[in-house]
Amino acid sequence: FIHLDSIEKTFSNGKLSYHALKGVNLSIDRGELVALVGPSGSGKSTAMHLMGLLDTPSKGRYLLDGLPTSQLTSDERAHWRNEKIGFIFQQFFLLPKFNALNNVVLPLRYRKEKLENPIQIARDRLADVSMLPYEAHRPYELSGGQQQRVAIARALVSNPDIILADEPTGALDSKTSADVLDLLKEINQARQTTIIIVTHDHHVAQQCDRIIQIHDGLIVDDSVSTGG
Amino acid sequence: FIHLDSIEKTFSNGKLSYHALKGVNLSIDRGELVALVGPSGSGKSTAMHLMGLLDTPSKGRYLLDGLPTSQLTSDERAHWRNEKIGFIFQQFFLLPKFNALNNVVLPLRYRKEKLENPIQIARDRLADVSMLPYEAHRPYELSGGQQQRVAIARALVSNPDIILADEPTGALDSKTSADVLDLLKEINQARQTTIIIVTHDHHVAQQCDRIIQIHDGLIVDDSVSTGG
Ligand SMILES: Nc1ncnc2c1ncn2[C@@H]1O[C@H](COP(=O)(O)OP(=O)(O)OP(=O)(O)O)[C@@H](O)[C@H]1O
Ligand SMILES: Nc1ncnc2c1ncn2[C@@H]1O[C@H](COP(=O)(O)OP(=O)(O)OP(=O)(O)O)[C@@H](O)[C@H]1O
Ligand SMILES: [Mg+2]
Ligand SMILES: [Mg+2]
Repeated sequence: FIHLDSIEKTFSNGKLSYHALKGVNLSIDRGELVALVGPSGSGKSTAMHLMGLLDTPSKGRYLLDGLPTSQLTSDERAHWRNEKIGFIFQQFFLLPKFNALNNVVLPLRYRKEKLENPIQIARDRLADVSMLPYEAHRPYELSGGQQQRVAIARALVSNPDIILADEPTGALDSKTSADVLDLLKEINQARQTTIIIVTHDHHVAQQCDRIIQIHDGLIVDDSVSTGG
Repeated sequence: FIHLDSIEKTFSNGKLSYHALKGVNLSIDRGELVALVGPSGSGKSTAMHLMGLLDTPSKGRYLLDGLPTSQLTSDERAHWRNEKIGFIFQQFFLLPKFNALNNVVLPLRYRKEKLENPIQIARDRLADVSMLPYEAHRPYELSGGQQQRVAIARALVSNPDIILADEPTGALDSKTSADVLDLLKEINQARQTTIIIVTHDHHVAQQCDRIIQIHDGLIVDDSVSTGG
């Protein structure tokens, strides 16, 4: 379903050239719940941005549901990104001029076929992360962990096929972390949503079915989780 | 040294009024290494901003080194903030147009008496967090954990009397987290720097001398750490 074949990613800005991914091979089937772990700077967010179609590889191929992504039209890429992939960013990226409710409902306004009750759906997702009482708060009126939870609600609102969660519990206390992980596991089991979680938290990694370890731009281990 | 007396903080934006701190009493002596823990939204960052003179209480008094902070002139407040307090923000707040080295050296440019070799000092602090090879990278050219480490180096560069670290290891893997905590403990012991660390990581909290628990804007526990 998600297939990375000899993927390389190099960042250059004229003066310096940085090889963030040096030849990554990875196959993830539909419905898998996968943890991606590794040291700071090892390439996790870079890999997530490639899988989320937010960036393109320097070398290698990315096949998504059998299709070479290099051959997608820009409309098709936008369709995947907006409706089929839900991305929870390491830095949240909520829009500062919108309150929590409007941040969460925004992806639904971009759909081709409009839904009947987008506000109710957005409220349900906020309730899922215990943030409904804060629907009128703007991002700067929320704590770090509250902003993270709004970013999570926003990624879920389109019922995506794939959820890419880049450190979704980094700013959360252990109880709230456990709630978020239970929510993601429930979505994975109820809807066969493919979920990839970047995490530095071993408790979170152990609760996934499979753990992929990345180090210095290469995958160094890829095995079934023993459940901790 | 840091003394909060019946501190309350209420945020209002016309429509909604939120009591983030509801009567906090806290005394921290010079040279203490204290963890501040509690659920997401409980008031930790709010308390840190008050202690760092980045915000003022709605009620109550904050005495710093015996002085009522409400009576500080704005020059004195700036002096404390820029030279005596090092603040590591939950969201880093690096300046996007400056590279890592320039972000770290910037506080030294604001001092009244200029130092002889600010660039070397900045490089030493970057080396302390293993970020010297990245001195020319701008924030968007760094991973989340790398940005966090640059923010830490920046907070240390003025040799402050007080370090306020708001979740300094949130984006770091366990090895890098342990390195950062060792660095902070070393500074605490070598220079009697007063350090307050907000953390969701129990390993980090256990390594401090004292753990303060906050819940819904009130302190619910304040005791010596048992060392985990
Ligand atoms: N400007 C504001 N207006 C309204 N409410 C606010 C504002 N700033 C913070 N709050 C509220 O104050 C409470 C405390 O926020 P704070 O940032 O101190 O929490 P925290 O303990 O640091 O949480 P986290 O662990 O998630 O970072 C939160 O419930 C938040 O919604
Ligand atoms: N635009 C860029 N230009 C240069 N180097 C970059 C750029 N973006 C990322 N890098 C480098 O690529 C490497 C991988 O970054 P990435 O963000 O994928 O790491 P990560 O595994 O997510 O780390 P963390 O756990 O700290 O978030 C880092 O060493 C970073 O410095
Ligand atoms: Mg990252
Ligand atoms: Mg906070």
